[in-house]
Order: sequence, then C-alpha cells, then structure tokens
Amino acid sequence: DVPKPTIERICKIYQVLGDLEKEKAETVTSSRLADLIGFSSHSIRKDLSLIGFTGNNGARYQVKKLKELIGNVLCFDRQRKICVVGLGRIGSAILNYPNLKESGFEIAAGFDSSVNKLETLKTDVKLFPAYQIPEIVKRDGIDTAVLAVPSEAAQSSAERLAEGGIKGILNFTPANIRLNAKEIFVANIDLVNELRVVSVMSDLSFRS
Amino acid sequence: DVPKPTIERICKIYQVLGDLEKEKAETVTSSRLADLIGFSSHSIRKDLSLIGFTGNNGARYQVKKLKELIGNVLCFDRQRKICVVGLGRIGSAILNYPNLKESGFEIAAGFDSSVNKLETLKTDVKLFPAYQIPEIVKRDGIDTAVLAVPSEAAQSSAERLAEGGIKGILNFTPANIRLNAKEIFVANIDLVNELRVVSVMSDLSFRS
Ligand SMILES: NC(=O)c1ccc[n+]([C@@H]2O[C@H](COP(=O)([O-])OP(=O)(O)OC[C@H]3O[C@@H](n4cnc5c(N)ncnc54)[C@H](O)[C@@H]3O)[C@@H](O)[C@H]2O)c1
Ligand SMILES: NC(=O)c1ccc[n+]([C@@H]2O[C@H](COP(=O)([O-])OP(=O)(O)OC[C@H]3O[C@@H](n4cnc5c(N)ncnc54)[C@H](O)[C@@H]3O)[C@@H](O)[C@H]2O)c1
Repeated sequence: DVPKPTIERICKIYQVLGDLEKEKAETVTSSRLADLIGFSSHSIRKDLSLIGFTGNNGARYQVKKLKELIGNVLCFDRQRKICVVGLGRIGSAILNYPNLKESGFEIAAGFDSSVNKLETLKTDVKLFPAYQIPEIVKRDGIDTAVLAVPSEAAQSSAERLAEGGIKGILNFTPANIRLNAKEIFVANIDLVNELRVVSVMSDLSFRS
Repeated sequence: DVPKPTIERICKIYQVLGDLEKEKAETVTSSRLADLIGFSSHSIRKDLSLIGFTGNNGARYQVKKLKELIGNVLCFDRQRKICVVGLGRIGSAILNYPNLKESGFEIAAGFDSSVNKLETLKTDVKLFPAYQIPEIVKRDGIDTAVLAVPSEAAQSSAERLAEGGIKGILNFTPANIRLNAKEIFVANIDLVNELRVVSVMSDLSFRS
C-alpha cells in the first residue's frame, strides 16, 4: 500500500526526468535530481526502492532508463481515458489543453448540464448531457474524471461518476466530496492552498 | 530554511483544521489528523516543532488553538495582495473564485494584453493592460501573481512581474519559467502531473 506522498514524489521525479530528456541530458546526479524535485537524495532513493529500483549506487541515474522504469511500473505508457464534467471556464480550458494528449491522456467525453454549452462549445471532444454520465463512463471505460462544476453540483456529479464505475476524480471545486465507494480516489486542487504555500515560501526567501 | 514539502504539509494541516472548525470539532487526535492529511503523526509532530509548536504530548490537538498558531507564524491572518496575469478561461475563473477573499487574498489587479478582454470582462477587480505590470505591481505592493497566459507569453510576463518587485508566482502555464532573481518563488500547477497521481493512486486502490 504505497502512500500518496510517495506516489506524488515519484510522479514529480518522472516529470523532471522528462524535462531533462528534452534538454538531452543522459545522466543526472542524485543531488541535482534532489534539487530539481525539492526532496533529499535519501528520500528519492527510498521512494525508488519502493517501486523496485535498487540498482543504483546513489550517485548518478540514467535519465532515459529510470524514466522508462517508472513509466512501466506505474503504467504511464498506456493510454488513459478521462472525462471532464462541467464545461465552463475551467472545464473548457482543460478540454483545450494540448499537453494532455501527448502525455497519454485522451479526453473521451465532456459533460455539461447546459444544452447551450453542449451546442456552442468548439471542440473535437464528444460532448454529452450530464444525465448520461453513468452510461458513457461505463460504455467507454473511462477511469478518471476532472470535476469542474459549480460547488453545489459537485456531490451529485461525483455520485453519477461513481455509478458509471469511475476510479479516480480530480476535484477542482471547493466542495468536499464524500463517496461510499472508498476505493475511488479523490484528489482536490485548491488554488487557496497553492497561494498560501507560495506566499509562505516567498516570505521565507525574502526574509533570509 | 524550511523546505517546501514541510510548508506544503503545514498549509495542508491549516486547511484541514479549518474544515474541522467548520464541523464544530474542538479537538482532533493525532492519528485522525494524520489520516485527513495523508502523512504520519510522526511527521506532523516534526513539522509542527519546526514552527515552534512543541507543547503537545502527541495524542490530541486543540483545533482552534493550533490553527491560530500556524496562522500567526505563517502570517495567514494578514491580507495579501495578488494579481492575475492573463484573463482567458483560467484567469477569469480565478477572478471569480469567491473563496479567495474569505481566505485573506485580495485580487488587487488583473492584467491582459487584449484591449477587448479588458473592456468586456465583468468583474469588480481593477483591470490593466499587460505593459503596466511593473508599474502597478510596484505601486500597489502586490506580492504574488497567478500566471495564466499562453505558454509563449509566460517568460516575458514573469520578467515584467519581477521588474515590479513580485515575490511569488503561481504558474498555471506549461512553460518552465527562469528568473535571475532567485528569491522569487515560482510554483507550477500542472494538470498532467495531478492526473498521473490520481491514475496511479486509483490503480493501486482498485488492485488491492
Ligand atoms: N480549485 C480552484 O482553485 C478553483 C479556482 C477557480 C474556480 N474553481 C471552481 O471550479 C469550478 C468551475 O469554475 P468555473 O469558473 O469554470 O465555473 P463556470 O460557472 O464557468 O462553469 C461551470 C460549468 O458547470 C456546468 N454545470 C452546472 N451544473 C452542472 C451539473 N450538475 N453537471 C454538469 N455540469 C454542470 C455549467 O453549465 C457550467 O458550464 C467551480 O466550482 C469553482 O468554484 C476552483
Ligand atoms: N496547468 C494546467 O494544468 C493547465 C490546464 C489548462 C490550461 N493551462 C494553461 O493555462 C494557460 C491559460 O489557459 P487558458 O485556457 O485560460 O488560455 P486562454 O487563451 O483562454 O487565455 C489566455 C489569456 O492570456 C492573454 N494574454 C496573451 N498574451 C498575454 C500577455 N503577454 N500578457 C498578458 N495577457 C496575455 C490572452 O489575451 C488571453 O485572455 C495556458 O498557458 C494553458 O496552456 C494549464
């Protein structure tokens, strides 16, 4: 049972290795990787051993090789179907985010409760009315949903997704979602919390 | 020099204490807090001692008292001025996010390079053309900026903000920002990374 903070760190390592790959770096020292991620090389070594990577003396990593290993173990190389629920400002920004497709995430469906939105939005993604969430999520085998509805619609939208068999939800709304199915993983993105972290970190660096 | 992961955890503790306060909880056990945050009670105790909180036998915390302490030490109770650069879908969603004001973040300015956007956007926030960023950031003492411009405009917008004396940037764009002023804290919000974490965590919980 791997804890979420460990998974977050490993995903961050994967992302940083991707950036290094783009810069044509073939290897990276343990300490440079630690700097780029913001964690100690000790915790990096510990995290990587949890996913079976122990073949390193801890000084230097092969960028391509390590990235492939993480990608295989965590199944990043397979195509994943996601959907977006709520196609307002945040939802439509996500529909149009080019980075998704190149990272293996295919937006299989967009849902909204407003017929007007469904008819006027310019996108290649297939759009459906919100009441069709259970049917389409099940039919297309959609794993993950991005929730971008108004907070009062968050709980009911999450329940419809659960009904269709969704496995994970990325929640952009400020509402706290409670689902009976405890295996459905819900992550919350909160601008206020992000801003607090930035404020504190910049306070600290400007004081020292 | 407190590392970012520690600050992130403490901000998360603060947020969770706020939720508990709303639910009228007066105390919380160390293990329940650990569950809600996703970190061990040991690391919670370690983090809190870094900000001077050592007066606990580790079993139970006073919700209100602990939240106030964190709020004081990290200056969450003071009003902070932020600005939003780029008022498209993401930027205008943020302009309209009600939770900001109640958490002490005042949006002092919005910037965009499109005159049309500046004239047609419905908001109480004062809007300015992008070339006025250095002048307004300096004049109003704005600490933090949310960057929501297209990725090709990210670097130049960040430089204008730095020119005005910005202290922290929350970067929504996929561009990697490089600033000479190393004290300016830049945090990146990346939907792809968030989706990877959700995918992996839901895989794990559906396998076990
Ligand atoms: N996480 C953050 O930091 C952050 C920042 C800004 C906004 N938000 C939140 O993100 C959400 C979306 O914000 P926005 O500005 O894009 O809102 P918006 O009003 O522009 O869009 C909401 C969309 O959801 C649709 N909708 C309403 N009820 C629905 C339902 N039951 N099923 C499906 N679709 C439904 C609406 O028709 C609309 O298209 C809000 O909850 C907002 O509070 C979060
Ligand atoms: N972080 C994520 O996960 C995520 C998800 C979706 C989109 N995005 C990114 O967020 C950014 C905004 O996305 P969006 O959908 O809101 O884009 P958008 O095109 O709707 O809005 C961009 C806005 O920036 C303005 N702008 C352009 N150049 C500018 C400049 N030099 N100075 C000031 N303003 C300028 C435009 O006039 C427009 O109003 C993009 O970089 C996009 O790739 C990130």
